[in-house]
Amino acid sequence: MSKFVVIGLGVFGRQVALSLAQEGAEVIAVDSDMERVEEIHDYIAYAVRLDSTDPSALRSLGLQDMEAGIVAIGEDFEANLLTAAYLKQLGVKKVITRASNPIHRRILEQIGADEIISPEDEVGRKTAHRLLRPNLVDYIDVAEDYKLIRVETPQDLVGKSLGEIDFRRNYQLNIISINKKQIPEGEDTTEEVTHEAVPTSQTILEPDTILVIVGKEKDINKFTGKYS
Amino acid sequence: MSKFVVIGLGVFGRQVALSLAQEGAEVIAVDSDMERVEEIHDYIAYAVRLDSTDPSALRSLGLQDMEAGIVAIGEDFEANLLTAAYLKQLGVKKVITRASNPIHRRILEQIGADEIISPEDEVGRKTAHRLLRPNLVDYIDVAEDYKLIRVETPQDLVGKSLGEIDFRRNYQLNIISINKKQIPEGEDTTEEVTHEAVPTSQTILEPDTILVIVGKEKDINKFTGKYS
Ligand SMILES: Nc1ncnc2c1ncn2[C@@H]1O[C@H](COP(=O)(O)OP(=O)(O)OP(=O)(O)O)[C@@H](O)[C@H]1O
Ligand SMILES: Nc1ncnc2c1ncn2[C@@H]1O[C@H](COP(=O)(O)OP(=O)(O)OP(=O)(O)O)[C@@H](O)[C@H]1O
Repeated sequence: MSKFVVIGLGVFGRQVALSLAQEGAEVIAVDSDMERVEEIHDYIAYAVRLDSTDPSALRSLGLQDMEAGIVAIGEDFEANLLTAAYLKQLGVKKVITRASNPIHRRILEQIGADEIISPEDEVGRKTAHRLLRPNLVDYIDVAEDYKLIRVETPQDLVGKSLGEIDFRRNYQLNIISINKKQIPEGEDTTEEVTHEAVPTSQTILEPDTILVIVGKEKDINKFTGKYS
Repeated sequence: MSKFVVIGLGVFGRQVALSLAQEGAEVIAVDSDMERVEEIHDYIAYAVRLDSTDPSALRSLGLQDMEAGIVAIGEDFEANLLTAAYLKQLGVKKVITRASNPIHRRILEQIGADEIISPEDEVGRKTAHRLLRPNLVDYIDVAEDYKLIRVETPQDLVGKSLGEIDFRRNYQLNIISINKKQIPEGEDTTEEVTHEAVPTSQTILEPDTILVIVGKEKDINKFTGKYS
């Protein structure tokens, strides 16, 4: 059972917590503001009012086996920083936090944050690009029921050509790119693209590569279910 | 020359303004806070300190021929609402604004906002989905230099089959979906998928459809440049 702790229940944090819980994950939702804790308590069983800059309060939550901790505190940088640092100290394996400028981002990286998100920056950039291309109906987002994922090339398929595997006919999936493997750590990761051109039926799958796949969610789940 | 007015220079608004300006658009950047106006003035020539809830101040900007107005005020709902309403009254053809809850969203729709964005909600949802699939290296985001776009099927290509056009060989592009045309108005738009299966070489392009394309940015630009 995937366990997460989300600290800070502003718009971003609340959405992370609710979306995780909706998908069946176990979530601890934390905020220093009682109203926000009470509001989310209708949806999330384990909702706690505490000040996350208090290390003993954090320790009392019992954060071993957390898959990740999400620090969603926006305004108060010091609270964000301290909380992220304490989560790392308490052994939370993956700490995701938030920063709205490069200085803060750098400091958070230095204290060990595994991933740093700026929702407003990300969407600001995407909004601008969408506005500049009126003939582009959408930029980056796929049609409602189509998903785009990246997944490690399954061992069983290594050595076969795309033509041989015939993803379109056999899996209803479309392979749009094949990359060298590299685990992402936030927005600055680039993956090396193994093949310069769009993959063709002659392309042979190599070990330690990543397939960029588009298809309907149910077909993707079938494929990842079969090979993971 | 594309003209935009961006009101509210918090993290989101500032990023919208800077990204637009970087791509060569003409931007008017507005905020009631002098510091924010001065900070952005290094990058954007036309930066103005004013209170956007003052209709005569807004009118003095001369907002005819704006391609769009972006109201990026986050906290103050009333200021956001008034500003959006005035922009519509002043004839700005497309008004994009921001809302962090469904009630606010509904009210903004009623006064005529053309598009309503919640950066924190959008990224909160995406973050949760990414956390729940550790074998998925990435979800929805494409490799660094690959882009996914949706573009109206060019008239010249209508009636031809994908095999005939051969997007992969001739354009280095990958068509991953073909949808019925419908102009999006914010996050709640769904497009009807014209073809149930992933498109094949037999698929004939029809009029009033939208191609969902993946490819490298330079190849996409070549294609959209040729046909727009
Ligand atoms: N030390 C702390 N311990 C626990 N919760 C905290 C602490 N500091 C701030 N928070 C909570 O974090 C939440 C989000 O923080 P904040 O209000 O700074 O961000 P925001 O920018 O409004 O969030 P969003 O942009 O996601 O709406 C708030 O509900 C706040 O009560
Ligand atoms: N009436 C107004 N006229 C002009 N600017 C305004 C007005 N009200 C607010 N602003 C400006 O809008 C900007 C963003 O607003 P606000 O601080 O509410 O959002 P925020 O949630 O901090 O933004 P972000 O999440 O994008 O960082 C601020 O710089 C603020 O000065």
